[in-house]
Parts: sequence; structure tokens; C-alpha cells
Amino acid sequence: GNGEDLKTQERLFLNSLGLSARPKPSTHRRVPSVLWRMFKRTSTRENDTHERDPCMVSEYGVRGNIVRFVQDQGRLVSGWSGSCHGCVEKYMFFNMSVLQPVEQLSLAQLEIKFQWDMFRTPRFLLGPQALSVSLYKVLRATLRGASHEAHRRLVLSQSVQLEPEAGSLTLDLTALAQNWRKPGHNYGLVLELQLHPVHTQATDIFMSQNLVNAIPLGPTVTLPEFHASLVVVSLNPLQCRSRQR
Amino acid sequence: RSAVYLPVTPSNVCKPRRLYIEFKDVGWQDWIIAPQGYLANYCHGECPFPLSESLNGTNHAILQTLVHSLDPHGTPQPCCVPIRLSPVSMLYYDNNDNVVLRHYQDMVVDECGCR
Repeated sequence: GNGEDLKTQERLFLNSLGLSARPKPSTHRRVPSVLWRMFKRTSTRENDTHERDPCMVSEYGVRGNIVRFVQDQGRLVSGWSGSCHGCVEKYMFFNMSVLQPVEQLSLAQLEIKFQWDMFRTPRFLLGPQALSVSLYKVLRATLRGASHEAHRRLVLSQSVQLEPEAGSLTLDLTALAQNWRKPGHNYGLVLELQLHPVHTQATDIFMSQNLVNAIPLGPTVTLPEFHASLVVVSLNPLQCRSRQR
Repeated sequence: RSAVYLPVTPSNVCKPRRLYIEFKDVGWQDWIIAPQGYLANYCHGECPFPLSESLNGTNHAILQTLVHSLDPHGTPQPCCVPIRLSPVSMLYYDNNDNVVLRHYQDMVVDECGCR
């Protein structure tokens, strides 16, 4: 009897935290540094009796009491595309059903972090690189044989200058994510990366010596590793009452 | 009828008592990243007649203590409950292994009162 009571009490509390059950221990992801900073700031502020609006996320300038780093559950669609040298496509999927219906979405921001694999990247490509980033919303996905065919619409296309070590890209997807919350509307995103080596002294030598074909574009060129997260800020009005009230 | 005065020592008057909740004790240490625990506190103690101002009693509580003093068996004392609470932020993994920072209101008892 007491054991059952404990389970019921735990379930009630977990429900109030927006959890269906006690999360299972797994090989947990690293905590993003921005979340650590926010946690430390809010923990310090909680001791301050003159705290400001506790349901404002000042880092993103929006109202909310919940900040999630929703992880990408997609996969690599294709390695090297036939249509261009140095292309790679990645299908991204962010499960927005983790938000409870009562939560009001304030912000959805896609963060893509690039990291060069210094050991696999040819030396002459270690200068700044231009990377074309195209993001497509998947309207419908159909299975053809063993492969998926995605009907997609271009959301964004832009060029990013990457430094040799790392780089990042931030995109506001709030409007798109609002739509994903409707049942049956979330087919995910396709991210297409295209590498364009910037002319550096090293590549110019290749060019001048008419060795352009020797530049190993194609499968021998390594695109940067990248990791995508969707930062989602939401407000649960039941758990975040106005201080004026 | 004359009022019944029960001896109330300062130690058993309604006030916040120290309670540190360690998440390890409830087996949640695997998914709560931080904090590892927090000072939650709780309210405990009596709401005796006459209710002093320090006990933050409502008008209803004052009258209830009056009636209780006349009829201690028929009418209970007012309850000693939290009247001011403060929030706590928690960093945890959800059921999908996403990292979540959430701000929870009413987690720490700062002040108690007779209600």
C-alpha cells in the first residue's frame, strides 16, 4: 500500500514537471554551456528578493519558464550528392511533442555548430572556408524502394564563412515550429551543406600550376562535422503566474 | 465559558522548519543534473490563542483560535501553512534525453502563517 502511494505521489509530481515517467538513465548528452550559465544565473537570482520577472528568458529576450535543447533525431540522408562536388545532406527531426499542449511556444532557434576534423582535412583547406547552407522544410516524405523521397520547400539559403577551427549558424524557426506542433505536420527538415574552398595562397598555387583537378574535391574532401540543436523556449502559464497577480 | 489557555512554548509555534531535499534520496540523481538538492523547508507548529502578528493569521484564523480556545475538542486550531514561497530552477534530462532548464514556482517555503 505504501509503495503504491509513493508511486502515485511520484507520478503526480513528475506530471507537474511535464514528465510522463521518471526519465531513464542513459548515456546522457553533454549539457550545453549556455544552459549551465542560465542555470547559474537563475539560481543566484532566486536568492535575490528583488528579482525581476522570473518567467523572462533574458538570454533570448522572450517570455518563458522552460528552455529545452531538443536534440536532432534525424540521420544522414546521403553522403556525397551527384549534383555537386562536396555536398552533403542531413535529414533533421525535432520531436516537438515533448511540449505539453498547455505550453506557449516563445522561441525555436536552430543552432548548427561546425567542427573541422583536422586530421582528415587536406592541409590546403585549413584556411577559411565558405559553406553554403540550404535548409528545406519537408512537406511530405514518401518511401521509394529503400530510400525516402522528401517533397521539400526551401526555407533558407545562405553562405557561411567558416574559420579553420569551428563555426556556427543560428536560425530563427519559431514560426515553423509553431506549425510542427499541429498533429501530422512535423516531417522535419533537410539540411544541405555545400563546401566552397575560399581561394587562399595554397589553393592559388594549385590553380596557377593548372592543378585545379588535383584539388581533391569530392569524397576525399571532408566537410566539417556538424551538430544541430533546436533551442525551444516555452511558457507554461499554469506554472508561471504573473507577479502582479 | 472561559477560554482555555494551552501552554505554547516558542519552539512549537508555527514557523518554517529546515528541510533539505536530496534528490539522491528519492532516486532521481540519474536525470536531475542540477541542483543535487535544495533547501525546501516546511511549516510546522501550533497556531495558539491569541494569534500574534508574527503568525500572519487571517481574520478567519483569529476567530477560529478564539472558538478553539472555548471549545478545544470541537474546533481545531487553524493550520500552519506556507504563505510565501520562492522558486527553484532545475536542469534535467526529459523522457527524450533532451536537456531542459525549467523554472518552478513555489518550491521553497520562506514564510509560514496560520490559516
